[in-house]
Amino acid sequence: GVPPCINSTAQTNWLNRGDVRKALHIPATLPPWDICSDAVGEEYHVLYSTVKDVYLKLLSLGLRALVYNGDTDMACNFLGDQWFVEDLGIKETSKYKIWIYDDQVSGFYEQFGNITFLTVKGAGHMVPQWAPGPALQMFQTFLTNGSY
Amino acid sequence: QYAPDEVTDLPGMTFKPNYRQWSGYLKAGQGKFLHYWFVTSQHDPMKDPVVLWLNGGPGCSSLDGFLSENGPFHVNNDGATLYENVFSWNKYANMLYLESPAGVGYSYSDDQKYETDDDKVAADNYQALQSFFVKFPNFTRNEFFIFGESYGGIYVPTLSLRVATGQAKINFKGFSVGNGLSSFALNDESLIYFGYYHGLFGEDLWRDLNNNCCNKEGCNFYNSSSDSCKTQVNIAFNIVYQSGLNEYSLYLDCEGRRGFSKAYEKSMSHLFRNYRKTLHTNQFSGPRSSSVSLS
Repeated sequence: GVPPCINSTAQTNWLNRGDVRKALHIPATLPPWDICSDAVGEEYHVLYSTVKDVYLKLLSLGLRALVYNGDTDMACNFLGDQWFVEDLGIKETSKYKIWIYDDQVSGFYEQFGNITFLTVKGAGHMVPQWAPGPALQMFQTFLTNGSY
Repeated sequence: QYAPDEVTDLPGMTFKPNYRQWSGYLKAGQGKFLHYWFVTSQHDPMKDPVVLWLNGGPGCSSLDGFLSENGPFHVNNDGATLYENVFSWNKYANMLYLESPAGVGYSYSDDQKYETDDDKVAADNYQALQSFFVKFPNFTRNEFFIFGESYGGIYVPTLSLRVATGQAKINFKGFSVGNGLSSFALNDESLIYFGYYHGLFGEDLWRDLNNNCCNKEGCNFYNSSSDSCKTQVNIAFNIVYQSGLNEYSLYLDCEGRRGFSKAYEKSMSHLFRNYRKTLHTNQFSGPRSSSVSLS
């Protein structure tokens, strides 16, 4: 299965080449690669309708968290994730404000203790693909616990 | 490092990488083997963090993350040659891509049974992670983070909890989710507002949604018991998903519209599950015909 509106032909063709499979140590007995698995998707059982409790446990352990959203996505839209983070009930420690990449506003963010909610302006579902520069800066900032 | 898995040469790679990479298998549950692809940092591999990347679905491959999103190289349109991604996340981190669960991509199970659930996926991924650090013991001291996208909104926190509370010695520091599914209710509920305030719904539909799904206490677009509300929400969801818009990026063209598999819709059935059953079967024909007239 291929996700709607996504063109994965090139990578599918490349990954299915015999010499690529050999280089990646893929057994010859395995079926061709595809971006999504019908067998898994059709037999998958969803157990969690929300991961709120899981987040609260993780944050209580002192872990750092970042929830980011390309703000033109409609499969998992930014507003739903913003509401999710706000609904965790953690006191806001940083107001909603802009962040900058390459001298331009790249989105907005707000912080609640050790969790940050951040938007990537103009990007869709696959943020690193459609906003690669801002995504890399965001990634590095999170890893180093820096300021957005 | 696990020498047998090292990738020394890749077809279509015309440049010399300044990082090392390994591809092979990590043992998960009984008879399950998850394919991984590990690339070291271009900066300082022994000091930089190790980051696990998981795509969503459920049932979609993290190699899409590697080859289209944040990996060090992507595939040209010819499907044969590769080009460098200057914004690769391995500029600052050692990146581990895991095809999960078994049955996805090149991951497999000996018995070829691929029925699974959220908790089993988390358990298998945790086991695979331990298998990774057995193969790559030099990286156990590096800081470790888990990143994911889409249905990774479920995969990432559930795996993170196992890593944070489990026995394995992993220097776990944090996690991140991009465009993730965190709450079915909030995802559905917010989409109606997103659609209206991006100009996807007209005033008539917005009025009908409000009249049929809202009361003094608020609106319920997620699981209303009102049939008339369900009808209006269906119309709204049809506009978002069936009118020809790119649901993953509102302002981008929809590529390969005719080619996508309906099986993928089944794999994405976590989205709007209260409405999916009727999404294609109701008689609404507005978006397609109206898009013609609008154009």
